Amino acid sequence: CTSVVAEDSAGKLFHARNMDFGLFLGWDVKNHTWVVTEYLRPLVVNLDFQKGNKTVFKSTSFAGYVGMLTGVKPGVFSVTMNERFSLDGGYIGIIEWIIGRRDGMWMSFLMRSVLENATSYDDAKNQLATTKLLAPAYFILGGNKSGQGCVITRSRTTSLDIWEIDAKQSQWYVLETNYDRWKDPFFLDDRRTPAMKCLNQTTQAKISLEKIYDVLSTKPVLNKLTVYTTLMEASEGKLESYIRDCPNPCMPW
Amino acid sequence: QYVPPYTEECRTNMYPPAGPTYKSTVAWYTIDLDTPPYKRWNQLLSDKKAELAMLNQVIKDLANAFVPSGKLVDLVDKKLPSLIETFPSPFHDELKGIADVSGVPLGEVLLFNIFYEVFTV
Repeated sequence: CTSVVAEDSAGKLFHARNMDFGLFLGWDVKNHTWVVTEYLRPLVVNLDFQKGNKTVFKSTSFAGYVGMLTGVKPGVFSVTMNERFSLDGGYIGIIEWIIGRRDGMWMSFLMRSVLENATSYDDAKNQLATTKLLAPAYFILGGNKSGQGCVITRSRTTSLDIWEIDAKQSQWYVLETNYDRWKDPFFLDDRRTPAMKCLNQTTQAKISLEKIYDVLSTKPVLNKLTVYTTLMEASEGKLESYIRDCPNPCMPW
Repeated sequence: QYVPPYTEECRTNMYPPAGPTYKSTVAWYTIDLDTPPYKRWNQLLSDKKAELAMLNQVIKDLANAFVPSGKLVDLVDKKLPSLIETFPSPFHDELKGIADVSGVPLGEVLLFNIFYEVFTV
């Protein structure tokens, strides 16, 4: 996955993501595609969660999947989640859950709970940073005013790092793929460098959701695992999604 | 670049989405949180049950390729459903509703919903 929160020169925040899923889950040799990725695409839906006929939050999800991975609470915040690989991974959390140690939360259920219940950007940030989880993760959070954008790097038990937008220090965007920001990405899977190059070329003065879509359409940020691209703007409650394809030649991840 | 990692110059003017990297827009559904959890996904799953069944079959085929005896799928179908009651509300009722409407076994619906935790190693 690749997630970006960017702030333009007027302090407006944009949040977007590529959802990549299906690595090693069956390679179709004939069509050069990942099997599970192909079958996930028709299941992508946009959801408008309502209470009393009023929107509580919007999300892009998969039919049959009740947790959330991408969503916006109109006027308040937007949030995406990227997979964080670790030896202390979710399988340990699952074993703990099975043997009765159930003080952690399933990642996508936490995301949904935050989208439903958090009342502000800071409230969402606090919940995502402090709730015990069954698996490590990156949470990428965007708000509705200048400076409200961050990447929360989570282990199962604690927040390892919170990296925030600081436009005054020229840090006008935060970008997360699937690697800790203080480490180099795996050399065969460097989507961070091309994405940063394209964002830097765009410049803060010209950034917009349309320009971020350009970045997320550039190979290898767009790759064979990319199921959908979502563009969000919390202040306006905007969420739009597009099913993607990556014609050959294209990286498998 | 025609050798891996197939990098390219930064794309421009890709929006509005069109062309070979764009497949389709995404349909909208309303999920009414005032309806009982068991029923709130009914409309969506009625529309998408064929697609969910196809994904489910592909995952089963992959599992059977790794464990040809079929014991892995058996484990998911027979043992995983007992975990459902340990899930917090409203998720366990929602998952039961999805399994009933889609016709996909409950254990397999549950596995789909905990895929992230399973695959973070």
